[in-house]
Amino acid sequence: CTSIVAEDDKGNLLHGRNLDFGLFMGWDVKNKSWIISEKLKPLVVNLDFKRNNQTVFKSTNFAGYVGMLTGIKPHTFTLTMNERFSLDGGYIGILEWILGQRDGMWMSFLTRSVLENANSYEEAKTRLATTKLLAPAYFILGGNQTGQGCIITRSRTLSIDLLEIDLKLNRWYVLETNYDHWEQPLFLDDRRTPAMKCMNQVTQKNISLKTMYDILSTKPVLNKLTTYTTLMQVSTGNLESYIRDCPNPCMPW
Amino acid sequence: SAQFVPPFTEDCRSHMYPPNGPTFRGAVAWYTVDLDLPPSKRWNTLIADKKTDLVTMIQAIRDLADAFVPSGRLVELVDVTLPLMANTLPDPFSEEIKGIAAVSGIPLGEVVLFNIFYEVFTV
Repeated sequence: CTSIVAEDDKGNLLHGRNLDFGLFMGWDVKNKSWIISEKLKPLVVNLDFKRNNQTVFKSTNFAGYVGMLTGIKPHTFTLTMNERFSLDGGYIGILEWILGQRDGMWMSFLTRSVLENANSYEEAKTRLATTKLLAPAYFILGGNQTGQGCIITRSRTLSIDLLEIDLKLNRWYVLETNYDHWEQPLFLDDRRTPAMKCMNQVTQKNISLKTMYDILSTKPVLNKLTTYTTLMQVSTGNLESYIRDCPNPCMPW
Repeated sequence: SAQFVPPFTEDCRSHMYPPNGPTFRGAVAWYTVDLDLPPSKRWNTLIADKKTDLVTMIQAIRDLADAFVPSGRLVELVDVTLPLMANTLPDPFSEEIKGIAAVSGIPLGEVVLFNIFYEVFTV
């Protein structure tokens, strides 16, 4: 996965993501594609969650999955999550759950609860940073005011790091793939460098949902695992998604 | 030239928007989820529409499990134990997942597995 929150030179917060899933879950040699990724693509839907006929939040989901991986609380905040790998992983959280220790939250139920109930970027940030989880994760959060964009790096029990947009440091965007931002990504799976190269080439002056889509369409940020691309703009409450393909030659991940 | 050797890193794309061409498979349909409905009813419309695709996807995961454990015991384990897990999940998720299983006809354990896949997959 690749998630980006960027602030343009007019103070608009833009949030884009590629949802990559299905690694090592069966390769279709004939079609040069991942079996599960291909089966997920027809399930991609945009959802408008309403209460009293008013939109509470919107999301891009796989039908049948009740948690959230990509969502927007219009005019308030935008949220995506990327997978984080750690030896202290989800299987430990599941074992604890089975043994009756149930003070942690399932990751996608937390994101759903935050989108449904949090009413500000700060409130969302606090809940995502402090709630105990069953598995590690990256939460990428965008707000509705200047400087409100961050990557929350989570272990199961701790908030390990928070990286925020900081215009004074000329950090006008934050970008997360699936590696701790203070570490080098696995050389075989470096989607961060090409994505940052393209962001820096576009510049803050020209960043928009359109140019963000260009970056999310550049290989290997776009790869054989990419099921959908979502673009969100909190100020307009706009969420748009597109089902993707990656024509050969294309990285498997 | 960089494009034709791994990791096939392209020059930064431009003018890809509005989405078109070989990297764009299609637009995404919109559905409303009415949070005023009982949790077990909220997903009915969507699941009724996507039932076939969901069954196909679950079957692919079942085939994958059988590839690892040809005896079928792994799928059996999922179908027997994960429904118990459903009752331990916090509401409204437990009821929503049961509603999805009821409408789709997919065994409850397999719908639970689909919904906790993030934690399971870290294994």
